[in-house]
Amino acid sequence: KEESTDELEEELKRVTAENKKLVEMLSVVCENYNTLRSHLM
Amino acid sequence: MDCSSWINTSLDLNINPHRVHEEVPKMEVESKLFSLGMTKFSVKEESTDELEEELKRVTAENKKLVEMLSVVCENYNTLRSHLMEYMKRNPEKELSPSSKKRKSESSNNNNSNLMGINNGNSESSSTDEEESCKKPREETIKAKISRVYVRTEASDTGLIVKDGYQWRKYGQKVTRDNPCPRAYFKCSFAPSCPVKKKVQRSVDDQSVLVATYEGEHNHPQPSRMEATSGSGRGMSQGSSVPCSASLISSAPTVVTLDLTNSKSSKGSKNTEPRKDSPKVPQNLVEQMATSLTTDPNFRAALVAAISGRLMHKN
Repeated sequence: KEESTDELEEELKRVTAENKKLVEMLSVVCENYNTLRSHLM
Repeated sequence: MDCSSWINTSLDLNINPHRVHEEVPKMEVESKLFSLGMTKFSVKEESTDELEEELKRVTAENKKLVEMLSVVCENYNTLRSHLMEYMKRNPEKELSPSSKKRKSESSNNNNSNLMGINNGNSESSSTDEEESCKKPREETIKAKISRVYVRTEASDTGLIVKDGYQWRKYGQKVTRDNPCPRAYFKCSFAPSCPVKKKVQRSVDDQSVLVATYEGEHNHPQPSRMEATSGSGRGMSQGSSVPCSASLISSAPTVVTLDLTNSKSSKGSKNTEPRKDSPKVPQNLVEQMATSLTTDPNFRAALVAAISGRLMHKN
């Protein structure tokens, strides 16, 4: 049980870190998109 | 365009990795439960359940984020393809070769990176984007055609329309519908220039020369001297340039310019209509290219995400 909990915690950390990166990427892409769009307009 | 379609960059997402631990302090719960007569085993079980629940929540959030990213990337690529289409339409205002190279390299990198991110989720978006990039290129290949009418002296029998460009005559023939011969010219200023010109006298009025231009010059105008027909009257240099009309469609575009009106040709050498193509400041184009290609944050984030993904998959 102890082991299972540790694994879960580890997995949770990993997925959360991945989420954070995805949010950062999304933010950058959105920013670029809006910049490009404003230039084209 | 409607500003409501702008992407909202504020993501209301909870990415706190230690939420479980903050909400449910382990020791506190254990002590409380112990005081209530519950065993340590049941506490662990509960903690595991909560962890599983949290993991599910974060995983769902992750999936949602990937989907969002896919949509945004698709939109971005579509917009970029529009930009490329615009650049194709206005080749004379295209980016400098170095920045163009940077742009293409960067876009290739971006595409490959995004493919990696979206692997298994939305691979089709990348292929769609590639196709959407191809279509405008095919459309721009269609030849642009423009026609210019030039009045000459009655005594002039030549088939020469001087427009400031250098032409090499490569053929002449007589067509059934017009007894006057038709001369074929090719732009000789640059070897790779694809522009061709046909010159023939009008059936209705033999004093009028009809010059038909096909294609688009890939070089600047060789001279700025005012062009005239063989008789010294007629058209100005600027108005004869067939490629200044920036119309592109699936069907070949025909631009007709009638310069046979004696009033306008006599009295307005300096005021003749000059076709202006849409102006885009060079620095704006550069700025666009730079924002697209040389954003270190963007690259870094992509690389980090992909490498992270790959490592986790392994």
